[in-house]
Amino acid sequence: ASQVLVMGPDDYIVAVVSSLNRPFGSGIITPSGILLNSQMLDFSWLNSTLNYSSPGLRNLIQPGKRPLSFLLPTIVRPSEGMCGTYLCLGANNGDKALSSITQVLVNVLTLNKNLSESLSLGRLHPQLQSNILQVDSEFPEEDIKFLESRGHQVDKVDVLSLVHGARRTNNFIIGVKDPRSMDAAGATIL
Amino acid sequence: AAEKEASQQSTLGAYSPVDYMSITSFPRLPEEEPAGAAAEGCLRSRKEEDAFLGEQDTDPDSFLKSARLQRLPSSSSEMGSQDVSPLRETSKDPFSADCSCRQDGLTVIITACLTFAMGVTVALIMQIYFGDPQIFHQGAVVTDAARCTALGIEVLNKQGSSVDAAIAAALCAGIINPHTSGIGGGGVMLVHDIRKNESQVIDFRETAPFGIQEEGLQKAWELKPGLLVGVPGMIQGMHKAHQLHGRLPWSELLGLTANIAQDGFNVTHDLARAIAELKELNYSDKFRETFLPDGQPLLPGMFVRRLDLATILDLVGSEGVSAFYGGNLTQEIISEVHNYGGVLLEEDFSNYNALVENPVHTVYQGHLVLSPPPPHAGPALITALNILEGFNITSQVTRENTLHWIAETLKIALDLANSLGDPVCDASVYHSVEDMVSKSKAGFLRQLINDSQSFPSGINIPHFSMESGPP
Repeated sequence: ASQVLVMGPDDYIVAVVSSLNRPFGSGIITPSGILLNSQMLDFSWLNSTLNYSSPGLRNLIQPGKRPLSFLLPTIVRPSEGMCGTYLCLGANNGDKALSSITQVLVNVLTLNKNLSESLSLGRLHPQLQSNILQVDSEFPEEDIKFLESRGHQVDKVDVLSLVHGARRTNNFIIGVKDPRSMDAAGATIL
Repeated sequence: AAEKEASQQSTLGAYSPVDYMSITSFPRLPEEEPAGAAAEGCLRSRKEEDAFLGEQDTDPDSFLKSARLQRLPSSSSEMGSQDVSPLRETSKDPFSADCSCRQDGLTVIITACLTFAMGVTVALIMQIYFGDPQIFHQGAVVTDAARCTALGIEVLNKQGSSVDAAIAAALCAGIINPHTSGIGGGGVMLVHDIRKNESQVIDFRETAPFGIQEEGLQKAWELKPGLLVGVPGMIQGMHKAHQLHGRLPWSELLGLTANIAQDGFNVTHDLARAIAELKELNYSDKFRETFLPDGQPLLPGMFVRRLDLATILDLVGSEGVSAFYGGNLTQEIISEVHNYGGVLLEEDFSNYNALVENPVHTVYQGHLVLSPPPPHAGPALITALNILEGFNITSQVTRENTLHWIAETLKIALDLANSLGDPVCDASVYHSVEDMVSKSKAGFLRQLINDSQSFPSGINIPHFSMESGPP
């Protein structure tokens, strides 16, 4: 998925996450250059659904229906008043986006870490089918041992998900990209 | 006797209506000493008049008008009774020390000043809340590609709205990183207005074609990739967002984006990696020409132009969304999808609508967290946060415990996410969402987590009952 996060001078916060499903979608490109999506893969299919999670029946394919999506643009603001921290987050890579955004929010809002550090810290993601806990390359070995001592089966992967963010505290705004991405960029108007 | 007459005439002259106005208009006039009983009578009479005038409207204009009307008839009738002089004799002294006409004048001035000040204050407050910002303060843009971030900043610098910047940057992402998104796909936008504390979700996710059948899809999607194609929502989603929050003209926004494709850009590491990982060999000539020119994959940093996309964006910019949903582009997409075994129809495009909805939300650690509603997994994210909030995670709690709680909580949240679907097609999803975002349900789910031991995914998590729906 692609992410776009904007915190503008007009006091609006905008987060957009868009996708084609798989890389290059269906692989079909029209003569005029439009690459077409493969979003039907996000629907649950009956035979694979029933032996895994029966509530997935709500996501069976149907004409005119939108499939279940883990596109999760997320915005945070103070629950009372206007003063305090505003956040704007986006993430990619399917259901790993949910895990990643949760951990970044815990880092910023609970552990009071700054946004840059919160985005750069190692993250984990439980694979439901295999019951394996995936961790990314930034995840400390010490923490992996902690988790294994609690009975988690841990598997290390390079990148789980890219999370970008923007933060506003009063009138100070900063845009931060996930350091795992070589191409992403955050820019701030001063 | 002459002195007395002169004194009386002077008094009478001062009491004419014209002079009364002078008194009310100018609070400080030369004062004359009151004369005995006459002065006492004036005082009593003046007090009566003041009492009367005090009952009038506090508005200075109406006050003066009513005062004038009160006095004119009596003066003129008495004046008519005099043979020679138009003036009448009076025992009242309007210049007495206690004459409150001067206080009335001060009241008028103070009232006028206060009214003016209040008016200016109200106007300023309205300007602050409803007017354009007078000070261009900070802004930030983050995207997956530096070129698109720069475009977003450029739009903001052109006084475009945040949504304008997001539209341009999102369409740009489809040009620079065509493997992740583009006008042939869809997505979701979350917009929040800080001042009004209002939020909107614009859902432009793709929809299943009317001719789709699950059985056919399962059997043949690998051979017929056309079956995987949903109705693209990107252009309509961007247009809807622009209608709601756009400031720059639509054509200008798409023109700026088209310039990126026209002028060219450097291939990103991410695109190059995606091309390098392509496994299938049966891509069309157009696909190969675009991403594998001369049989070689594009490499990071190579300079490319997408003149084809520039033409489309210029067309949609000048002709509007109808150029995409119903024009030649629709016919071309349908034809191409059919070539690959798909079932898209023209009606799929004409019936497509980007939805505007409210986000789901919770309060986590004193902050309002907003996320998209189903069919997006926002409610599951809310559940995860609600569960974690109850663990009272602090920097004092061991990292070991925190990581274990997060892992176990995410298992529950991800499992619950699989119970979601499109509520438009299955209203029971709404009931599940209500349950999922409630703090009490989170408390119940938190109790299922064993602090010292991991539990297998999907076990012991109570799913929400299904009350209706096609299955």
